[in-house]
Order: sequence, then C-alpha cells, then structure tokens
Amino acid sequence: MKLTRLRLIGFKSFVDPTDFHIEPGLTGVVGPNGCGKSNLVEAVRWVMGEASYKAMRAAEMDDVIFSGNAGRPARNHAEVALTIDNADRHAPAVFNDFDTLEVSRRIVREHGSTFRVNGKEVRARDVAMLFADASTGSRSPALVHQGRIGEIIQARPEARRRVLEEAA
Amino acid sequence: MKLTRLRLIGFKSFVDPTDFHIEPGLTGVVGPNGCGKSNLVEAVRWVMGEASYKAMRAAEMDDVIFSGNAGRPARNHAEVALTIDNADRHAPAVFNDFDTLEVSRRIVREHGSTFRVNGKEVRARDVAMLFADASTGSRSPALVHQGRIGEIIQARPEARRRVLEEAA
Amino acid sequence: ARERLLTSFQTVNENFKKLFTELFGGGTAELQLIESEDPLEAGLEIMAKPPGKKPATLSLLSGGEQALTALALIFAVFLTNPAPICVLDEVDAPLDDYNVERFCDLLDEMARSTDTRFIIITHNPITMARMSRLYGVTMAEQGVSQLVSVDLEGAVKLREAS
Amino acid sequence: ARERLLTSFQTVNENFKKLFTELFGGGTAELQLIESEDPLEAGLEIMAKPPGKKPATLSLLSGGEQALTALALIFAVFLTNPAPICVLDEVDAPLDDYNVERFCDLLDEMARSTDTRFIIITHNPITMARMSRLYGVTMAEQGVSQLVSVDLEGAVKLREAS
Ligand SMILES: Nc1ncnc2c1ncn2[C@@H]1O[C@H](COP(=O)(O)OP(=O)(O)OP(=O)(O)O)[C@@H](O)[C@H]1O
Ligand SMILES: Nc1ncnc2c1ncn2[C@@H]1O[C@H](COP(=O)(O)OP(=O)(O)OP(=O)(O)O)[C@@H](O)[C@H]1O
Ligand SMILES: [Mg+2]
Ligand SMILES: [Mg+2]
Repeated sequence: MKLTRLRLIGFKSFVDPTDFHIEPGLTGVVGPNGCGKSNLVEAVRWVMGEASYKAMRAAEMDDVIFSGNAGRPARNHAEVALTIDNADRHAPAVFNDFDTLEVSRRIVREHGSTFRVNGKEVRARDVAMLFADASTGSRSPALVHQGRIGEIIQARPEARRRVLEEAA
Repeated sequence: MKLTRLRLIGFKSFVDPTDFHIEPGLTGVVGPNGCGKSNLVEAVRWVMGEASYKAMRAAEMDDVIFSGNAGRPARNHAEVALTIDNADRHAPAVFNDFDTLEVSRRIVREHGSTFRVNGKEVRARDVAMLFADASTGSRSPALVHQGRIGEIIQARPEARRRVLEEAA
Repeated sequence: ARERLLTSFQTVNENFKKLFTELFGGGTAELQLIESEDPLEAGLEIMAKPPGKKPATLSLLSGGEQALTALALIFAVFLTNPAPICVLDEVDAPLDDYNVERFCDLLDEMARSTDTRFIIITHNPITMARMSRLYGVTMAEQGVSQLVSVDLEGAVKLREAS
Repeated sequence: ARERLLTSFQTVNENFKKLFTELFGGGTAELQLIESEDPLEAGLEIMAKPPGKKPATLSLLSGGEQALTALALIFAVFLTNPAPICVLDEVDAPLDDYNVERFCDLLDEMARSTDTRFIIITHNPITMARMSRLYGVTMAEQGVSQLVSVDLEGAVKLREAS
C-alpha cells in the first residue's frame, strides 16, 4: 500500500480545501514560523485515528476545527482524507477488493468523529487496523513530530525502551 | 562590575590554556557540532560556583576534567578563571579595594574544588555572594544553556513560576 | 516574600508584554498567575496572541512561536536586573529568518541600553552577520577545543567547517 | 513477548550501529538494555562514540550529537519494518552543515532502498536543496494556511518570506 494524497478541509489553519499530492522520494515542506507546517503532520496522525487531543496540541478534540480569524467565522466541522493506492492488495480482506482506498475522518463540533473508507462508515479501530496492515498508523515511529527528538533524548531509560516496543 | 575575561585550562575539551576576551556588545561563537561551544557556557557557570554536576552534563564533578584523547592522557586537574573589572567598586567589602578581581576555581581529581579570589583561597559561598552582588551567578536567568528554552516551554506552571522567583 | 513576588511579577509582565510585541513585530501577550490565590503557590501561565491569530496558551503555539515567546520571558526577567554577562546557547535554532532578524534587533537594543556583554552561540548565518565579532571553536586535534578569532566575511566559509 | 522484544532489540541494534557510523562519518555506538535482567522491565541506554572521542552515554554528548544519535535510533527502528510514509518535522534544526549533508545522504539512500515516501519539514537551506521537490506553506491571509508548489531555485527567496 502506498499513501498518495492528503486532503484537508477546515482542519486547523487549513480552512480552505487543500490537496497535497504525496509523491515518491523526498518532498520538502518549508515556510515561516506558525504558517501551518506542523498542522500537516498532525492531520496525517489525526486521519490515521489518533485519539489523544494532546497529540494535536489541543485542549479538546474540537480544537482541530478551524476556529476563525479576523475575517472569517469558526467552522463547524473539519475533514481530512488520506488516499491509499492498494494495487498490491495488502489491505484487510474487507477492503481488499479496491485499487484505491480513501480513508477519511470528519469531526463535527460537539458530535465527535466519524471514519469512512470509500464513503462507507467504519469504526476507528477498522481504520487503525488498515493502517497497521500498511505498516503505519498514528503512533508509527516514522512520524517524527516537532520535539520528538528532544523527547527521546530526555526520556528516562524505561520510556526509551518503549520506542523498541513499537518495532517489536 | 564587568566580566572581561574567561580562562580555561584542562576544562573538558579545552585542555590547552584558552583565553577568551569578553568584549562589550555582541560576541558570536560558532563551530561544528561537538566542537566545544556549550563547554564554554558550562565553564562560566562552573567558575561562578555551580554545585550540581548534572548541570555540567556529567556523572560526577571530576568529569569536567579533560579525560584524554587518542594522543593525550587524561589530566589530573582543571581550572577556570573569570576576571571582573571592579572600577565601579560594587564588590563586597572584603574584595572591594581591588580594581580587578580574578575569581578562579580549580578541581583536582578526587579532591574536590578550591575557589580563589586574586590568589587568596575563599569559600564557595563567598564567590556566590560576589557574583550575586554583580547581579549574576551560576543560576542567573541570563545564562541560557542549550535546551533551556525547551525546558521553559515544557515546564508545568508551578515550575515556570520559579523563573519569576529568580527575578524577585 | 509574597509582596516581593507580586511586585516582580508585575514588572516582569510589563517587560514581557513589550518584548513579545517587539519580537513578533505585533500581537500581544501576557503572563498570568493561575491555580491558586497565593502567588507563592500559583503557576505561571503564558497567554500569547501572535499577529493575526487568536490568543492561545503557550502549548498551542507553533514551535518557533513558542521559542520566541520563551525568549520574551527570559529577557523580561533579565531586564528587571540586567546581569553583566548574558550567554545564549543556540536559542535561535527554531526561528525563521524574519524572527531571527527581530531577535537580533532586540539584542542590539539591549546591548545599547545596558552594560551587558553578550555571548551568542549560534549555527545561524543571519545571527552571525549581526554580531560585533565572531569567535570560532575548532577541534583541529580530535577531542581538543581551540578558540580562534573569525573575521566576519570569512565566517560563512569557516563556521561549520570541521 | 519477551522473545519478540529481544529479537527486535537485536535487529534494531544492528541497524543502529550501522546508521550511527553513517550519520557521523565514523565512530561507533550501541544500544544496551540496563537496570533489569528482564527485557520487558529494562531501560534502553544509548552508548555513543563519535569519531575521535571517548564513548559516552547519550546525555553527555553535545546537542547536535544527541540529535543525530536519536535520528540513528529512529531510522534503526524504521528500517525493521519500513512504513509507506515517513514525516520528519524539523529534525535537522541542531545540526551543523556537515551533519545535515550526511543526514540528507541517508535520506537519499533510504528513499532508494525502500518504497517510503518522505515528507521533510525544514528551515535549513541545505536540506531544501537536497529535496526532490518543495512545497511552501504560506499565510497570505492571516491565520489561513495555503500549500503552494515552490521551484527549487526560487526556494531560497520564498522559503522564509511571510
Ligand atoms: N483550530 C485552529 N484554527 C485556526 N488556526 C489554528 C487552529 N489550530 C492551530 N492554528 C494555527 O496554526 C498555527 C500553528 O501552525 P504550525 O504549528 O503548523 O506552524 P509551523 O509552520 O509548524 O511553525 P514552526 O516553524 O514555528 O514550527 C498556529 O499559529 C495557530 O494559530
Ligand atoms: N572531560 C572531558 N574531556 C574531554 N572532552 C570532553 C569532556 N567533556 C566533554 N567533552 C567533549 O566535549 C564535546 C561537547 O562539546 P559541546 O557540547 O561544547 O559541543 P557544542 O560545540 O556545543 O556542539 P553542538 O553544536 O552540537 O551543541 C563532547 O563531544 C565531548 O566529547
Ligand atoms: Mg512546526
Ligand atoms: Mg552545544
């Protein structure tokens, strides 16, 4: 399975629909402080099923919904979709007939999150299993958020051992 | 009081005598990773009386003594000296007759540290008081070690309040 | 002690508000004592509103915004009783070019208005270019540090050369 | 579970030793399980010997050396079961120019030897120059992010322009 596309609508500062084509090799992302780069990283973890609002730099999960600026009001919902190319047919059986899988998560203020795969509503754990079968997921060691390096360096030895358990 | 000069002999990677003239305004210090820049910062805190070896990135205070390299053996002692221009006569009475005060700290392996002011041995707390009268010291908020910014950001609110207590 | 902490809180807060707006080229921020009526038990919260954004606690800001806000706090404390020496070890690491320039503007201003001598450890070429002088630390012999004077033009070549 | 942790420890350790030497252009390092006979209770210690230096635990290394060593650990775990996507958010911040180039060499090698697609968030111009393509995130309208394609030559001008 390959991840090919990330779409955001109303997620944090990405209020307008944003279409990020994820191409092979090395893609750099640049821009000034506070422009939204780390918000992209959080969107990936979020659509993969991240349950902890603390991992989203939020005080509650609704905080990931665009909260408005000087010219625009806050939004009522946010959505992130991640497209998986399943040509190699490694997806869980229930999804494995498809060439392409679009996983989406949508949150509505005070109504929580809904997950869908190709438009069909599924449970959060189905999404977690799908990404686990793809050797990734919201807790993947390959998703290195800003400050993760400092956490590893400062961690006490028992906490660092858990980094290994992710690999086991 | 103005700090005008820092000398290091045998302190961490500064095994050979090093003379750092501290001039007015902004002095930049540059160099590759691991070349010794942060060791300079630690030398300043150390000569001011820093008692905690953890603040020196060490497992015990003797670790600040040059521990040898491929070509040279470990040293047996280390010394750092900080020169104070006391033209404004703000030093504690016992030191205040001098135009210049040289504060030095010398550590001998397994024998601990000795402090001197203008060659005369003094107690660690006399040195702490001297620097406190100069509005500085090993715990001065103006000595921002590598990672201090991260500590402030990650600190819980009660720990952060202690930053204020330094000012009070 | 309670009185002294409150007084110093107010002074630091006044400095902090000004320094934040200077470092961010706009916006507002303030310190708050929380979780207790007693200042000796309270926590220090930092509310910050960078230009064009909503107010938020420090933990919700971006990495660079957090670093710049923490610098405003450090300097706010510093200015209440300026030390003769200020050493900053790689504080500019997470800052973009505009924030680095404003950080250097503030250093210039503090160097002018205090007698403090500043030692700024940096990997950032913009910061290097704003210094009055540069020293390089090298390890020509493995594991042995040497301090050398670096001329400002030569800096860009020498600075990172091991 | 104990067996599985030990096996993965050995695999990760083998990767870690190779990656450390690659990233540092020399030197040696290894992982150690400490404080308990039982791997499920043990702590993970990291011993590292950068080129020309004495072996030391992670906490005694310089800031940049610690970051590079932590990267070797992260990639050592990654290579045991490469994910289809790897996102690195400003991991190059404390690295000097030579270490950044070796970090980018390793990225090139992993991009060649795995199917992983890499997203590298950075403020570092050397890293930017080594990418296959660049996207910029801008906030032309305050508080609203937009993703734009950036040509690699134009990068140096655009990258930090707010
Ligand atoms: N729910 C929300 N609605 C609108 N804007 C938000 C929301 N949550 C966060 N933001 C904005 O997103 C910005 C943070 O973006 P982000 O952390 O991605 O920046 P960054 O590009 O990674 O910066 P740095 O280089 O400093 O790390 C904050 O300034 C914040 O104002
Ligand atoms: N007692 C000692 N004897 C000899 N060398 C030492 C001693 N203690 C530390 N060192 C060496 O000093 C180096 C650390 O230097 P320092 O932390 O000052 O680097 P730095 O220039 O700040 O690097 P960075 O840019 O990565 O922060 C270590 O590599 C270590 O080998
Ligand atoms: Mg960020
Ligand atoms: Mg350092």
